[in-house]
Amino acid sequence: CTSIVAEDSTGKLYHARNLDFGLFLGWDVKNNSWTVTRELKPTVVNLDFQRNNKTVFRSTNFAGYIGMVSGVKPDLFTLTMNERFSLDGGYIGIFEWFLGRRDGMWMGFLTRSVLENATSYQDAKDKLAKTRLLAPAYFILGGKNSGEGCVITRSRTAALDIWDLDIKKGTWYVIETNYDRWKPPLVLDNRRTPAMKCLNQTSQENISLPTIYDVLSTKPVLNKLTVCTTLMEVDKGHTETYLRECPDPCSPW
Amino acid sequence: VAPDPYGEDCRSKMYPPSGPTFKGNVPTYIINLDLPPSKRWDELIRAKKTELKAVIQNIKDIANTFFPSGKIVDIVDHKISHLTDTLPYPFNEELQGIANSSGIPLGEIVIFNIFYEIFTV
Repeated sequence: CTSIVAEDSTGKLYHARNLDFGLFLGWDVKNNSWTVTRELKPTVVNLDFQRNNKTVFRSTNFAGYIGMVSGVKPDLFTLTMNERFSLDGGYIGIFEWFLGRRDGMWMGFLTRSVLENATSYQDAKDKLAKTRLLAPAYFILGGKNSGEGCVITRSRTAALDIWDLDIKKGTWYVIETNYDRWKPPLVLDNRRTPAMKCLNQTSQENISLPTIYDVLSTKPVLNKLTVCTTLMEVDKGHTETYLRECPDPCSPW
Repeated sequence: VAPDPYGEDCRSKMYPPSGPTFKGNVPTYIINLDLPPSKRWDELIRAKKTELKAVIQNIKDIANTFFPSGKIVDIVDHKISHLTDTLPYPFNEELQGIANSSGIPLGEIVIFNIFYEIFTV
């Protein structure tokens, strides 16, 4: 996955992501595609969660999946989750759960709870950083006010790093591509460098949802695992999602 | 460092989405949180039951390729469903509701919902 939170020169925040899923889950030689990635596309839906006929939050989901990987709480915050691979992975958390240790949260349930119940950007940030999890993860959070944007790198038990927007120091965007930011990405899977190159080329003055869509449409940021692209603005909870295709030649991940 | 064989110059003017990298729009559904958890997902699942079944069948086919005895799928169908009882409210009841309205075994719905935890290694 690739997630981006960016702030334009007027202080407006944008949040967007490519949802990549299905690595090693069956390769269709005939169509040059991952089979699960292809089968997932017709299940993608936008959801409007309402209480008393009023929107509480909106999300982009796979039908049948009740957790959240992309969502917006109108006028408060935007949230995406990226997978973080680790030897201390979710299978250990599941094993502990079966053994009776159940003080951790399943990732999808935490993001759902945060979108449903958090009352501010800071409240969401605290919950995502401090709640014990069954699996490591990256949480990418955007707010409503200038400087409210961060990438939270999580182990199962703690926040290893929180990378905040810092406009005064020139950090007008944060980006996450399934690798810890203090380590180089895998040589065979470097989506971070091309995405940063395109963001820098776009510049803060010209950043907008359409120009972020351009970044997310550039190979290999767009790749054979990309199921959809979601664009979000916190104001009024604006969200739009498009199913994607990566015509050959295209990186398999 | 060798250049990325799949890399390309930064794209521009791709929005509004169209052309070969755009596969389609996405429908919107309302999830009414005032309904009991077991009923919240009924409308969506009724509309997307066939697509959801296709994804889960695909994952089962892959599992059966690696474990041709069918034991993995058997365990999922008959043992994993008990995991639902340990999951927090309202998620446990929502999963049961999705299984009921889709006709898909509860264990398979649970696995679909904890895929993230399984695949982080």
